[in-house]
Amino acid sequence: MNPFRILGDLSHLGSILILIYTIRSTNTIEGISFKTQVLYSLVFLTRYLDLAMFKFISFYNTIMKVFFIASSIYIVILLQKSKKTNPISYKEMLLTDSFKIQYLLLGSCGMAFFFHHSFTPIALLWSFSIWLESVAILPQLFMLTKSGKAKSITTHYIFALGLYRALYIPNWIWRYMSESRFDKLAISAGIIQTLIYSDFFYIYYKKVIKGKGLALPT
Amino acid sequence: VSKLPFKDEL
Repeated sequence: MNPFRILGDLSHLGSILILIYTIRSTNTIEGISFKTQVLYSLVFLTRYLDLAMFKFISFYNTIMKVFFIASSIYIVILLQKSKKTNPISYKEMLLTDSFKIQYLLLGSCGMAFFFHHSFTPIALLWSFSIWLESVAILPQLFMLTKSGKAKSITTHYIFALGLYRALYIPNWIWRYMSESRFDKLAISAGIIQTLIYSDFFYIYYKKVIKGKGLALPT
Repeated sequence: VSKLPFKDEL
């Protein structure tokens, strides 16, 4: 494994830990999109079906997959629990979390139907999860634009996730050169995803670093 | 160039 991939995976892991730590320590879910978190659970559950088939790739691979599935479900449960422990915060979240995810789900189904490695249930679900991951952050970004303010938790979380995506691109270049391997599907969806993050960071840079607060244009 | 899917990635 090359350094870009290890750093990318660690950054992905870090983003999840930041999210869990903040929800638990502050007992607030303000600024976090429930829809994005449900989509990530769906992404991991549909992608890592090979775990259930006992297709062993490596110890690292198995541990990480189990962690991603378990932590994403845990986050959804934490957010649901706040319905009782912090009803005001929960209600506010529901009000601003209004992105229509049915389009993302339908679009990912369509993309999986047209672009896949083979027409088998596992390969189709794998492709679906790749396309869905590329857009799963949109409800979260949409929520930020609507509320017009970004809590530092959410920006740390999005930064760590964006870093993970960005690092996967040099990882693919590395793999192309050292292993002569190339996965058009994963790379195309990955580039789309990175572009979505870049767009967010560009706006964030313009609005926040240049000191105007985060009121994103809609 | 091998075009096998990147199933080893996360």
